[in-house]
Amino acid sequence: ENVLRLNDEIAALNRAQFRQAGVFVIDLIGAPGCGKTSVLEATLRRLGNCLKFGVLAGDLATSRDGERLARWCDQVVQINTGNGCHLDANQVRQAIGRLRLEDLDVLVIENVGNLICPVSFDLGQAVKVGMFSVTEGDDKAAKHPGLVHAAALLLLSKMDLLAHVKFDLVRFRQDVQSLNPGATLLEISVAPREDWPQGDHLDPWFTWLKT
Amino acid sequence: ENVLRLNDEIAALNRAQFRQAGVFVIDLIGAPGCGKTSVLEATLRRLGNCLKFGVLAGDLATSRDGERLARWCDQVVQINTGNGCHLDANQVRQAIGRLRLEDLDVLVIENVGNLICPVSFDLGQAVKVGMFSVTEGDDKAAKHPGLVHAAALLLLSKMDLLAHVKFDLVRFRQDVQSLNPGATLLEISVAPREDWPQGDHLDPWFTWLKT
Ligand SMILES: Nc1nc2c(ncn2[C@@H]2O[C@H](COP(=O)(O)OP(=O)(O)OP(=O)(O)O)[C@@H](O)[C@H]2O)c(=O)[nH]1
Ligand SMILES: Nc1nc2c(ncn2[C@@H]2O[C@H](COP(=O)(O)OP(=O)(O)OP(=O)(O)O)[C@@H](O)[C@H]2O)c(=O)[nH]1
Ligand SMILES: [Mg+2]
Ligand SMILES: [Mg+2]
Ligand SMILES: [Zn+2]
Ligand SMILES: [Zn+2]
Repeated sequence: ENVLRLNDEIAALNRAQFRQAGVFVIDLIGAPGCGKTSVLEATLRRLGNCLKFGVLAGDLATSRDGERLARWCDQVVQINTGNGCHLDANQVRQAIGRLRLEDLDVLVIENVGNLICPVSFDLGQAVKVGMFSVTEGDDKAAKHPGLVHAAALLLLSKMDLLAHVKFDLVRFRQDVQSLNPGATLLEISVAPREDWPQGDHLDPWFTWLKT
Repeated sequence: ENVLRLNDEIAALNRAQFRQAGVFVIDLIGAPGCGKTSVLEATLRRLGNCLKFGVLAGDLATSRDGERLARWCDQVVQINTGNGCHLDANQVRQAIGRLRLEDLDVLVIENVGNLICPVSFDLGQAVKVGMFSVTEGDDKAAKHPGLVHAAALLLLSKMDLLAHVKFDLVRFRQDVQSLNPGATLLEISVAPREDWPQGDHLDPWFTWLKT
């Protein structure tokens, strides 16, 4: 309705500004605690030398995520929404005024922890990335078709805990495939498992980012 | 605004109907996959003989939760919201028309998986119960002050996994205490741990329910 249309007008301005500055922008959407900040911490630490990152961290309250990420990146802005259940294009517009976009290759917008509302709000991003974790249960893709449809990339994290939880990986993959055959699904973890030499399992994500 | 005011009028009608029928109604709010349905499954199975339960299961899509709960309870209604991020009083009003309220002691409304939007929508319940799980990380109470304020009872589930995750229990308890000194916090699990003779850790929750 009216709110959405106004949002989309501002999103279009953001999108133009991002294109002008040559910044690839990701809207990262996932449930509370699915591991968004943890993946970003590892990404900034490991790829911070080959790509220049900026981050917008969205939360109702606290600056905990912004502080965690600021340890590894000097272009971080924390947005607090109060009781707003999703970031909107105007909040993003205000926040990027505090960044030097020309100096960035990639801007990651960590949306408020919420699998639903952020899907409907364009922020001006190039792609939406949807994130799930094995501890949430294997039915979450089926339960959130809107996000699976809208995402170019889907991440399934905390794969290190697979042996400790009831999670039917075949069923989850099938749900994703039938909802969005075009989406890429990457199974990752920031924590170690014996069969991962690197200590974590983030290379598929790093490869996708760099391409 | 207008939507909220209309919702509250219908919520008041629901509340009167619940009181009339002598049903204790809980609005259960928690993130996707925090374990709401699992706790309800165990509750229906273990207390179904001493208390008469009804359940409303709210999800964007699928009837998976409703089907899981219908195995243990014959008064279950599944509500699908489409892309609605919270149950509203009108959806509850429609759903209870399909229940025999007079035959119930307790009605549990499992809200859509979302820690934010359901907080603002009165459904006519007696109490809101907020639920977190250790796999989400220990900052979730601090990040969702609205829910912690509004809840009479807070549940922290998946306590069986505490040894496998980074979770500062002292810090989490402190956050809850400072946000809402009046709230009760119960630490529970539906899965076994060696030091729990019963095979799970739900007795604090069962005791609270029965009182
Ligand atoms: N075992 C394991 N735990 C993880 C992994 N990723 C994150 N965690 C844990 O999951 C919890 C939540 O991680 P965060 O990165 O804060 O999650 P988030 O999605 O940013 O949370 P919000 O921003 O509050 O929605 C923390 O306790 C992390 O240590 C993983 O790959 N494996
Ligand atoms: N280890 C462990 N796993 C649990 C526990 N409770 C639930 N789970 C697992 O967590 C996942 C999600 O459980 P659900 O009960 O479906 O969670 P939910 O909150 O109802 O999810 P939505 O209704 O989709 O928001 C499932 O894989 C469960 O097996 C617990 O106490 N311990
Ligand atoms: Mg985060
Ligand atoms: Mg459920
Ligand atoms: Zn919303
Ligand atoms: Zn909402």
